[in-house]
Amino acid sequence: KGRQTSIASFFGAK
Amino acid sequence: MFEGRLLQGSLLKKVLEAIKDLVTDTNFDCSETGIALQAMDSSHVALVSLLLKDTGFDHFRCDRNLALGINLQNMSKMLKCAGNDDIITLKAEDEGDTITFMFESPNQDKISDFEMKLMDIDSEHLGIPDTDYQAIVTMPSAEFQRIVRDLSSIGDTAVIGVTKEGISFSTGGDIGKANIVCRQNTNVDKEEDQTTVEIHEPVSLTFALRYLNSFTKATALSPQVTLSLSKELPIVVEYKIEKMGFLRFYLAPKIEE
Repeated sequence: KGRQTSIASFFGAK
Repeated sequence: MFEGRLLQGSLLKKVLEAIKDLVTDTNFDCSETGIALQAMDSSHVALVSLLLKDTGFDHFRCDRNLALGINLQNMSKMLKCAGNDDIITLKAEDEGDTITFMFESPNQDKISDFEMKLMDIDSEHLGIPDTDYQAIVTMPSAEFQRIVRDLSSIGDTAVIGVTKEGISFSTGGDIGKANIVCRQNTNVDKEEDQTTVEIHEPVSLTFALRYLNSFTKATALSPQVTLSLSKELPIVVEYKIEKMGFLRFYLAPKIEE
């Protein structure tokens, strides 16, 4: 059912 | 000093109920434009973004930008002591280490003052790029809540697909599988009961249902919810807070190995 990605991998820390 | 007076105190009560189980401690960033909050959940799979604009407050003053570190469970406990029709005033001194919540009953015959210790939280803010989403669906928030709850009884991940026909939600588990399709529907009396689909590209993404379930605790904030999807990007689940701003949830997708 797929691997959960992390939200931080999409939104870089400012 | 910072002071914000909200005539519709129930909005703040609903916001806390919606996020207190997803995020533990976070900063309420207060500035002259309002109150903003951005926080990841403990597993860094979801992100909450709240905006309460100053114009939505009956009275708003913020002399200096303040980051008020708050434990959301504790704040929720205090806000539970406010009546649904109470006016809620938030107040904090620039150099203070507490925040006060004042609740005024509608006919001003009962005034409550609660004071809570603030925390030092060094939160790094994530940059959320403006995105032109491939598909944007607006639907009744109660409908979305019902679908997510029903699918959660069958499986733990949902495939959400959007085509020009409408939006589909599918799941599967030990006992079997389920697929729910909501078609575009604009011939209803109240606009808030509409389901509208704006689509540039058909898109299909997989998400963990337990996070979607958690997001639907915000259903009381708005009769509608907007779902924005793009290939290989987090879904945005947005509840607009009338005349004030929004409560947005971003959820990272699950990708096939």
